[in-house]
Amino acid sequence: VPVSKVTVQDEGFAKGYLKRFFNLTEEKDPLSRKGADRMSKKLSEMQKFFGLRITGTLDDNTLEMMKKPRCGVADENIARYS
Amino acid sequence: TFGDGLKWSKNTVTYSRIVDYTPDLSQAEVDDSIRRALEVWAKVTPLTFTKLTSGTADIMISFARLSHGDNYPFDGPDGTLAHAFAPSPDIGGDAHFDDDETFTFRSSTGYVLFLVAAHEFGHSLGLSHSEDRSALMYPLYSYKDPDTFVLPQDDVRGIQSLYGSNPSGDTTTTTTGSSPSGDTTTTTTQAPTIPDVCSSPVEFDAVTTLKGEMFFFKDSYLWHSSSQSSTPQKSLISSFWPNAPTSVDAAYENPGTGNVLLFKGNQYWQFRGKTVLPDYPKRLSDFGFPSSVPKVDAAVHVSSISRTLLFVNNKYWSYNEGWRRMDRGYPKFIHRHLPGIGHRVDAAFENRGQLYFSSGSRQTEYHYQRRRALHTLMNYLWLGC
Repeated sequence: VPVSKVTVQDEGFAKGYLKRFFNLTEEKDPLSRKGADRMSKKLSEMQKFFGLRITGTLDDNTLEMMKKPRCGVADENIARYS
Repeated sequence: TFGDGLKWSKNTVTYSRIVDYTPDLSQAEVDDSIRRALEVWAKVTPLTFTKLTSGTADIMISFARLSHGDNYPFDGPDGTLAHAFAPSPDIGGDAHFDDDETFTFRSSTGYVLFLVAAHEFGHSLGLSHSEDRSALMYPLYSYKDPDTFVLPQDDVRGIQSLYGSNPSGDTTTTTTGSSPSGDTTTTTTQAPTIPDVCSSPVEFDAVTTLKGEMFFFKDSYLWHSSSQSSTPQKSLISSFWPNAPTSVDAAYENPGTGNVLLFKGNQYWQFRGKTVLPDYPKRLSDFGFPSSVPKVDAAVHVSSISRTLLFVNNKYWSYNEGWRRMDRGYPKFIHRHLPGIGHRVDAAFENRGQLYFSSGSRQTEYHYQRRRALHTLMNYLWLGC
């Protein structure tokens, strides 16, 4: 079975990245499973934007892309400044 | 774009003097990087940028660390390099640079401020992020040589969809005017309208390399190919080399100096980066040609023999860059001494150790030492058609 190299810290980093750049919002109900689905959906959006393989899961390539130097403006047009 | 027509409703946009300069660069280098970054957009739009020495400008520019008062804190070294706000009053248009980064003037060690600023000013003017990897507005930083930077077509299309193209003609003019503070800079340049080369077989006027990148010349345009982009970028020659002739007959890079030489008619120009060297253009006779030579058809530096071959009609000369003079025994007939490439050459270049001689819409890959043609291919293959 392939062992994921993604750590808990990586997952936290990815969550922060998606919140910042792909408008991932916190689920109000902590018991809901929608949170995971939302994260997966946002991961898919991010993977599509950067031309990565769309898996909806946090893999090494996705994590590597997240750690590249970048502009701090959100990649989603709907994430407007106020 | 951000949608909803988010843009400045005027063509003269003000930007601020910088209060807190980054210590990574001299103030002159920061000012020059910012000016050139704005010029990138001014070249292809009717926009002009005016620098204010006091008061509130549309685009306020600052360097800051971590939390800096806009609810979008920076994150220390690497990660987020900068951010900017879309056009609107107050904070709209402002550009902030993370001072925990190491910014450079042109070195690839660190982040080139010009490149980061040009991207951020795209946001300041109303551009969102692009999914095109070769675009300036792609959200991830990638190094490009600032001396050879040309705004990619995706960005040109984006900004021109907001502001239109530059109506002032195909020249670049940068004028420094005066204001009460004596510190006002206005930049105007025309946007290129570029033909579609893929619609018909293309015949190159000239081809040259420059710092590992390739430039294909056709009429008043060039196609600029780099390792960063799979699709060559198109622009006017004059927007890349403002002092170059409108079109060129031949071009080559002298690898010893890194300079590019452009030939047109009975004259030639030498450029270091985008800057023409003093005392140019010179006459072909200064290069060593007899006065009977009216123009050069093609030129290529052959690295394996450290010589530059220059083609005129059905003959070619060999130039010794070290001695700065023509070799003896030339000109020679092309078809006799370089068999397999025909009688005339329109353009020539070296790529990854192989020579390419272009004639009409086709070209020949050539092994110089064996004097053998290896392959024949179409010119347009180099242009991503």
